[in-house]
Amino acid sequence: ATPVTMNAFELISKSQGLNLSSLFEK
Amino acid sequence: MGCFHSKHLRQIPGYEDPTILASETPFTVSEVEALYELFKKISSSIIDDGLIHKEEFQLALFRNRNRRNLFADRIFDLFDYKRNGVIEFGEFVRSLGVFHPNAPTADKVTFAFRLYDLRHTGYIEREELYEMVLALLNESDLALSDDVVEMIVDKTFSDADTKGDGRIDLDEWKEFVSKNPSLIKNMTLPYLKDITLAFPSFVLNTEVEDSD
Repeated sequence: ATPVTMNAFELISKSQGLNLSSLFEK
Repeated sequence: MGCFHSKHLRQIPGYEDPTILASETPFTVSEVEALYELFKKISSSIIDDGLIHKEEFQLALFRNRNRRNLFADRIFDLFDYKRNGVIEFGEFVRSLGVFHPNAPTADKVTFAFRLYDLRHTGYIEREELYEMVLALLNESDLALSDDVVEMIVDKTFSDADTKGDGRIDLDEWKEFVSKNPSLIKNMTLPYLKDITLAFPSFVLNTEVEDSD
């Protein structure tokens, strides 16, 4: 996808701050 | 040892009975008990007081207590529903319950909406979306010009703001997510189904306690 057709929410959902799986890593 | 453990649990602020938490969430009692192991680990990483402070949350997420991140702040604030600056065990379990693979999709959609409603207005405003895109760019290697960011935000708004009033309400958000289900992919943590395998020791502790 070209940047202009990116969905802004799709983009921000990639934030590391939203990736809670790292809470479970030992 | 058992007595010490039992007293210790009762003294922890915010500790709640696993059977009650299991009845209100998609978790089983043993899964709640396993989550207590994870909670203990995170909540004692900097200050051993049985509460998760923001620095401890950042440390668990990023392996760095000082790493600020807009989205991690929002997650912390939503988990901290008592708004007292810390995450208690009950808050931790109930909030993580939304991320369980078996949690209702509607709960995940609403949680994501509240997450992105930065200023608690009941709407996702254009400026909020712009701010979140900039925050994401800040933490990534993706470099986009201001014009491109404006275009991305405009395009997303034109797709999601179907009423055209310059803000996204919960109904518009639900409709938008139904057309773009990948937007709530990060609201599901497959790990939560295997939590008793990852953190089994509480179960052993409980058995010691019961036999005391």
